[in-house]
Amino acid sequence: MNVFRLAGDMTHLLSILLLLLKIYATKSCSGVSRKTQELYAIVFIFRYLDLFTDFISVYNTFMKVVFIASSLAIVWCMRFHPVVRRSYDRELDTFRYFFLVGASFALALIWHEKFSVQEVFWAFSIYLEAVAILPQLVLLQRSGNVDNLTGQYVFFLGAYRAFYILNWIYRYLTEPRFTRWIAGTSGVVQTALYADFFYYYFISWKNNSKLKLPA
Amino acid sequence: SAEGKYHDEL
Repeated sequence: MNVFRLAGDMTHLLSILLLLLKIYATKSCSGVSRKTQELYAIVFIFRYLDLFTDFISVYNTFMKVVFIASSLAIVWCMRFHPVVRRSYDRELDTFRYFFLVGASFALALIWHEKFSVQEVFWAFSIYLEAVAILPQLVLLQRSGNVDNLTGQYVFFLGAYRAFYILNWIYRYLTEPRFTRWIAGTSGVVQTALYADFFYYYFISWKNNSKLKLPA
Repeated sequence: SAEGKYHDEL
């Protein structure tokens, strides 16, 4: 574990806590893409298939459980919570994410660490996570005003993988024969997809104005 | 197993 990876995990955890806070405090999920939340639930379930077979550390197991449980809880709230579900932007959250799932799985069948069920699903979860934010970014563009907590959620969700890129660089420089080509390539694509959001987020922070993504 | 430790990251 290095400081970059710890910062990445804590930033990721913070983003999830911010989203839970927004939904709990406002009893609303306006501006939040349920499709992105469902994609993240799929990402965590298929990435952590080794949850019960490979014990890495208490921290690792704990965080995996937190990520799976929180993503499922958020999807449950947005689908079934009697109050929260009413604020879901159903008519704006229309990204056809089936193609993202299909393309990620097809790529995982071609490019993986090892041709085994666990490794193909692991690569699938890595590729899917890279594009999972797309429905959320599209929703932000369509729903003009973005509330602070939702903006902060997306910001920290994008920042966490940037910390992981620093972690991979650090490990590549300090550990012999360390490579993470699949996660590294996918992580760069994932972080790049946030580029324009980061730009408009910085502008809104600098001008102390409401975050606004151009349609 | 050593193999299992491969995915030591989240």
